[in-house]
Amino acid sequence: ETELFSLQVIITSEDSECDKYPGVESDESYQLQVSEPTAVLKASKVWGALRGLETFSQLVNEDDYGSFFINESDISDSPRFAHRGILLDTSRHFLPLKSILINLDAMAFNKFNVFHWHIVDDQSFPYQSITFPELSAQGAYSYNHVYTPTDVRLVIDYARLRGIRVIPEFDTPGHTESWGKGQKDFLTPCYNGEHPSGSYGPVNPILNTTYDFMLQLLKEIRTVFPDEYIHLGGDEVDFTCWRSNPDVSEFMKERGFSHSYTKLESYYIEKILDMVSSVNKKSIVWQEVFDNGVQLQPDTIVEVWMGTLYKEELRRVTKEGHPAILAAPWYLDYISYGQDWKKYYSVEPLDFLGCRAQKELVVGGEACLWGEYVDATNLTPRLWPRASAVGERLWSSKNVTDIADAYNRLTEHRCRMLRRGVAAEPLFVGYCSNETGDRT
Amino acid sequence: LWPLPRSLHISPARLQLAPKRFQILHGSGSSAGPRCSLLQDAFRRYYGYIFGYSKWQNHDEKKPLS
Repeated sequence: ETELFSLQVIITSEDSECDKYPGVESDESYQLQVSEPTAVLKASKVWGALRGLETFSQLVNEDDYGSFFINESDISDSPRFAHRGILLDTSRHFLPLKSILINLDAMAFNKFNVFHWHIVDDQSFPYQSITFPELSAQGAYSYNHVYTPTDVRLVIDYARLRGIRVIPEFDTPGHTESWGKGQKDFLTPCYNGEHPSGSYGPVNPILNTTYDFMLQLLKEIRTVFPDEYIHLGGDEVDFTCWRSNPDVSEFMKERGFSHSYTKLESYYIEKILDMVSSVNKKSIVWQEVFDNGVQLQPDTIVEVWMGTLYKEELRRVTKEGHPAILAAPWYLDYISYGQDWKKYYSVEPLDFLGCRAQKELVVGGEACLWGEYVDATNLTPRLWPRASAVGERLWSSKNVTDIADAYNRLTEHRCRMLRRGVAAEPLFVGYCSNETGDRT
Repeated sequence: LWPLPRSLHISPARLQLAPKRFQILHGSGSSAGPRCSLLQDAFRRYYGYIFGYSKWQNHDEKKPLS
């Protein structure tokens, strides 16, 4: 056997984008040629080089005698979809920084490129805002369960070094219970008949102070998160509280909304979407915002999450000309007995009724791990390698569907993730060759 | 490989890699050089992934990456 002495990495375009952040337009393509005496990895931008380095590292094997070898290879590669995301929920359970960073590593091993950081929700507000520090001071589980500006910066930088975008989700107007603790009058007071019940509902859409606050917060988010997009949420808004509040009813009457609370929600969301545009960001929203008929800017991305009829939703969203992200079939918080990775692997994102132009509007997908039953103790094994199945579906060509071949490769990939410190759970029976008796 | 690349040809011919001699470096003509910390960091990281988990060699002194 002859020896491979080096891997030469060549960025071919004038602007390597070395000092930039990755974005939805980032070029991740690369060519890799492995032959004696040196391998050559060519990419237009650094993002492609990162993906190619991952591929190169997977090609190197170690034999039983401790010698490293690689087969001569010729690879040309680029992703099928531009948006390949993992949603992690850090509100329902707080995730320590270390867990987030390990999962960013695992994302890079699987060529994911978007960390959808579901950073706040009803249960807690761990994001420490510079403008509104009381939000986390009052809304986090404890003073320990917060992401400081330094922590957030670290996550963004760590992700950038792996070609991963960080898109924060600040869900609004629903799922905002934790916001109300640190921001007076932000939430709608609910009524029991003529009297306040003591509970609070979604964001109060009838007060000017609500919009002043949101604009200030969005201005901060703009400066903290470099990505072009902000996820505004917009899901599961419960109208019960708005319906009970006499001031909201009066406001609805004045505006001519009759009894349509979806119109009230639309009124609120449209103002927030305009604010997002005014701070030079673009929006991603959950599908209900689209379903409720909110006037969306054409470049607003709609994320399809409802499991039933998601193909019909993709058809409708793209028919209206909106880019779409598919999450519905990849809710990894649902667990079942056996090899459910096959179910995730078998999803074809473009399998819906629509013309070519509609299908081109599907920018990608996301595997989602909501936090109800997941914290640092079980997040990683529940996520990996099940999310890997989604990763290949979003990266590889449409015709890469052979389950038996995928099983063999994914089993080995899971062992590779273990070696690199990611506690990925087993796919099925078997072992990893590097396991030793004293390894736990 | 995971995920599977778009186009892939792997030949049976094998090449050896010696951890103490193998280097990941910027090729000539690259618009990114040693000042590109993103790539420098990635070179170090992937050198570690390739050679750092050997059951035989992980106690050896690692060759610093130039």
